[in-house]
Amino acid sequence: RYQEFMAGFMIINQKLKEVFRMISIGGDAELELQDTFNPFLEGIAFSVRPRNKAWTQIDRLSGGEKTLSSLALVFGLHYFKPSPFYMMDEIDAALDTRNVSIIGHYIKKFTVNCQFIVISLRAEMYDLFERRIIGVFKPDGCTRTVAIDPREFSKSHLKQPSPPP
Amino acid sequence: RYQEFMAGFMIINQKLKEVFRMISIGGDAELELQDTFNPFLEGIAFSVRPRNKAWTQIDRLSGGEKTLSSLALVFGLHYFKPSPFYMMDEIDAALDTRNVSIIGHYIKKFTVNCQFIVISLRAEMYDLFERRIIGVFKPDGCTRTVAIDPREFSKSHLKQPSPPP
Amino acid sequence: MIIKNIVVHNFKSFHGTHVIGPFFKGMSSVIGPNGSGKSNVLDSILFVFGYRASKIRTKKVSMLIHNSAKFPNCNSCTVTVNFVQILDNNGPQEDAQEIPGTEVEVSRSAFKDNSSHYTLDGKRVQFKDIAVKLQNHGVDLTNGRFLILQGEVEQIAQMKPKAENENDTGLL
Amino acid sequence: MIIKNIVVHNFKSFHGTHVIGPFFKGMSSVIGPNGSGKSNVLDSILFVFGYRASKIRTKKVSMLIHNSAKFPNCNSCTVTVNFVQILDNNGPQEDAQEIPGTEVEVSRSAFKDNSSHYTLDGKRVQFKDIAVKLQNHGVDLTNGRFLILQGEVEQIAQMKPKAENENDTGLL
Ligand SMILES: Nc1ncnc2c1ncn2[C@@H]1O[C@H](COP(=O)(O)OP(=O)(O)OP(=O)(O)O)[C@@H](O)[C@H]1O
Ligand SMILES: Nc1ncnc2c1ncn2[C@@H]1O[C@H](COP(=O)(O)OP(=O)(O)OP(=O)(O)O)[C@@H](O)[C@H]1O
Ligand SMILES: [Mg+2]
Ligand SMILES: [Mg+2]
Repeated sequence: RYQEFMAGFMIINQKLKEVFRMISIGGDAELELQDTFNPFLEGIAFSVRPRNKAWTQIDRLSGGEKTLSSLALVFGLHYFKPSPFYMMDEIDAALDTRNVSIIGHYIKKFTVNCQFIVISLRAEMYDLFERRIIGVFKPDGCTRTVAIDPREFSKSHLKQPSPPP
Repeated sequence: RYQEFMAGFMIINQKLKEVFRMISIGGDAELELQDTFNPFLEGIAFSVRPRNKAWTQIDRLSGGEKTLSSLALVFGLHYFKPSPFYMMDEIDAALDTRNVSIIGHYIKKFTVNCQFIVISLRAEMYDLFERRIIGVFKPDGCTRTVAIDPREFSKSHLKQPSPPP
Repeated sequence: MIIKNIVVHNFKSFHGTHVIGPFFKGMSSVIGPNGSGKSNVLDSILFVFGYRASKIRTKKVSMLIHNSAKFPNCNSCTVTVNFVQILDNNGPQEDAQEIPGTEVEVSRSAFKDNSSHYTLDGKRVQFKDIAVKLQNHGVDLTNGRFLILQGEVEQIAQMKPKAENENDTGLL
Repeated sequence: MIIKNIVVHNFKSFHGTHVIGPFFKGMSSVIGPNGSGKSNVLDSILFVFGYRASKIRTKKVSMLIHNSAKFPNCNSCTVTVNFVQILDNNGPQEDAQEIPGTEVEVSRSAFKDNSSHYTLDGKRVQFKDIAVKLQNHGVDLTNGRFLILQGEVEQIAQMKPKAENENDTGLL
């Protein structure tokens, strides 16, 4: 059992590092066993080194840095034990516009074989979703939704006659 | 003492209503005494009616609706007991772009006689701050700040020679 | 396996019957103004997956039944999630083929007396039957890490060391 | 009365001495990438206003002293806030005139042994002297509602009824 755990732990740690390095462009992250000989006793600590900075415990990071660390962990765990779909609500609330775009593009590459449903208020995120948008609105106290294919919009837009010269 | 409290309470409630109606464009809000004869015992409840919807207790609202209710309360209290300055960190995290803009414009009108320092990641908010921007950056692990006057930028931009025809 | 659509009936801010979707393999975004009902879409999934009321931002399941000034008298709410399997082709999303006959329909209804029941492909079942069925398709309801609720993302990294350990042990 | 500038020395992510500002009457925005130090600017105000370490996202005040790979050996941190009074003219911000001679300088330093001391206009004082001085200028430190920390805005409206009552009674 210890063997299985250590094998899984090494994979998750490796994937976490890969993902975090990619989304923080120069940072690094690490899962450390508090007690190497008895991992089930003391647990696992999560340390992060944001780009250009020192290794820190998670609780000293800023809101945006914590968000990136959490997402790296979720994406890292996915490689070890994939889930067929993910549903995420406003994961970009604390991210600056550049990081919203980085996470959005990562999800885009990442979802080659997996379904992602993302609730977002940030244009830098939802503008990347070219295939399916669910629009939610509440005209009179009752919610209605509509499924939109943005590519159909741009196609029909192209079909329009060019404006008179 | 009861008289003073009721007088203050009426003013705060009135101002809260005015502010909330303005920022929610059709909604309403209300502070209610749980026990009209003994307000110090049971406390005050905060009810909100978002535009087009029913009166609800705060805990049933969405993240953005709670944020708007909180800000209406803060701005309402200011009329009763003004503070010379306010400092707010990412109050727009849960707001859609339209509400970010509404709050930004409200702060703009509101700060006629008061100082507001707003930390924000949303362009719809900080683009409205035409006089002073503090840029914060961390090139190598140590924070540096710079004070910018955006109007100087646009002036020098206008001074540039027009491109050759 | 992917979520094909979600059918809600009198659930939270939805009055009447609404089909949310269709969704496909790959990425879908859910957008709309504050208070429109986006998080309620996620809540519908939490509901069908057996989460208790406090995780669905409410005290009792009866409060999930639609209740508005216009329609104050709804007696029950139902959420049905339709899953389907797709051919894994590692290719662009457009080519994902739905495999006919692999549809799975999971449904939960809740009533004013706070009772609720589950159905799987139309048959009344216990919640654990649904948990097993989903587990066989790779959806691990004990771990729930494929769902990130509004406001929760920052604390995933901040889990106590022991909690992280349980998380990883749970994965194995 | 407005904040004219904030001078930080070895405080959190600031190494050395930095002047943040100048600020004027009206609105200023603080912008920058995640982790750059924006909330640390607000923390510097909390520090000078006597907030305890747990409200400044740290366990002990000694952890507010700058500590990085490059500069691991700072012994103390200091934050000085310079206030000044302005002529209230109800006009556009540009016209606000600073009134010479009304400057107020509030400062706090913290050391590795977790001790800290305060100065007011250069003189060592107790924190309560600062609280009184600020109170006279309309800054009510007991109420703190003019400061909204990152992640806090939603819960202002969700205060328990009794807490809201204390809040209002405090105002009167
Ligand atoms: N049982 C119910 N009946 C009717 N309306 C309800 C019910 N439960 C919740 N609501 C309403 O649903 C709305 C909240 O919806 P939701 O949280 O999905 O919004 P949202 O789109 O996620 O907004 P935000 O962007 O602010 O997070 C609230 O206005 C609330 O009053
Ligand atoms: N004592 C200290 N010495 C050096 N660096 C510190 C110290 N305390 C905190 N920091 C660093 O300051 C950074 C946090 O800064 P801050 O919270 O101000 O960021 P922010 O600009 O508000 O980011 P966000 O937009 O994500 O909220 C972290 O990277 C943290 O490591
Ligand atoms: Mg929401
Ligand atoms: Mg911050």
